[in-house]
Amino acid sequence: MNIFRLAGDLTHLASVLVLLLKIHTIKSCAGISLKTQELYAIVFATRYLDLFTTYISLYNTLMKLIFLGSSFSIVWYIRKHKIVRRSYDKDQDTFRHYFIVLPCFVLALIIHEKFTVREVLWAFSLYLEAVAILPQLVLLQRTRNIDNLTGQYVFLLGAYRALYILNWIYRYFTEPHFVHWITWISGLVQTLLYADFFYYYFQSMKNNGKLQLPA
Amino acid sequence: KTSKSPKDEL
Repeated sequence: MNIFRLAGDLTHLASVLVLLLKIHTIKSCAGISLKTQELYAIVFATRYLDLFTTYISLYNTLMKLIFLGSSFSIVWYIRKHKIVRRSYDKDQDTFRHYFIVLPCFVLALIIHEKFTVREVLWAFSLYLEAVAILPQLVLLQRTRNIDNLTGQYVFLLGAYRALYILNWIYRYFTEPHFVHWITWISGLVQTLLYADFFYYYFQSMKNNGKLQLPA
Repeated sequence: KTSKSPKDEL
């Protein structure tokens, strides 16, 4: 494992911790899209099916369990927790799941490495992860005044994706035949979705001000 | 080094 991959995983972990911190200690999920969180839960559930069949490393297994556990508990908190759920911006978070899930599934049926249940679900999880942030970005755009933790959360998620791209570039040059178009293109699309957010995030840092997206 | 699949990633 190279430094970019490790840094990417740790950034991903940090994003989840920031979100749990917000939900668990402040008891608020204001500005957080339940739709995005549910899509991530589906992403991890379909991608980590190999937990039961392939052992890669203790690190890999532990991280998978953490991402699975945290994504489902975040969904539980927003839906079921008696205090947290009151802060959920239900009326603003209107993105429809099937607009995202259905095209990803169809695409996975067409483009995959092998036509087996696991491979199709694996491709599906990559396509879905690429666009799962969309409901969250739409919600940010609508709320406009974004609190610090929500801003950090989205920034860390974007940074995790950018580091994964560096990881693939590194692997491409150090491992023979490391060419994986499905992973690369969906990963690139996913990272590009953050470009706009990054722009305003760095602007707000430069001006030492609050993160605010234009209407 | 041998070629691996990105399935060892998360």
